[in-house]
Amino acid sequence: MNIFRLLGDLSHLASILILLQKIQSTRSCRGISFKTQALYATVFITRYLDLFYDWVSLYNFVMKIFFIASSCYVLYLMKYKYRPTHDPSIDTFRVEYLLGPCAVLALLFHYRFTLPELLWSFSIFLESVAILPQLFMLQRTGEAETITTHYLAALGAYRALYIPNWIYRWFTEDMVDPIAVTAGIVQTALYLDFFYVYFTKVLQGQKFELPA
Amino acid sequence: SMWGPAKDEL
Repeated sequence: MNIFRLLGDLSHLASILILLQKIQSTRSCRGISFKTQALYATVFITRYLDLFYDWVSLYNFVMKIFFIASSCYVLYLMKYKYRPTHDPSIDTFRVEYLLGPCAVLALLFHYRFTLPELLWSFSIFLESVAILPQLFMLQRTGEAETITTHYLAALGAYRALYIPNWIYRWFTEDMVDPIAVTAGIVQTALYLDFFYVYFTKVLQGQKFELPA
Repeated sequence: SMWGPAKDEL
């Protein structure tokens, strides 16, 4: 564990708490892509299967349980409790265009040809693009509630912080995970556009609005 | 360097 990864994980934790706070305080999931949330639940369930047979640490165990439980809880909130506040007509990204290529990539790039390893690889690739339905929705509506942009910023910061973590590990442990690093760099790059607007508008006290 | 999965990461 190093400071970059710890801050990254805490940022990830914070992003989920901000998302829950957004849904509870506005009693609405307006502006949140159900598809992205469903992809994250898929990512956590397929990646953390090792929960049942590989012990890493208490920290690792608790975080995995939290990520699976909270992502399923968000799906429940969106699908049942606040269902009327979700508008599927603007959440139109075709997730099959993500699931298919990620499955192919997992078959091509993995560490062992076993089902858990293939699912792990699949989850890494899927996580890197899972935010696309959300960003697509943002692009379509052209604006977002400030709390939603804080959620996205915390999620993006988590990914960005993993990059110095990998550089640090490369130097101190001589360890490189090429699959996670490649997917992680792609994932962080997807946030660049969002970060630009977040820093130049939201953090200056303005509303998140994209140019028409 | 050692190339392999970083399974301790989340």
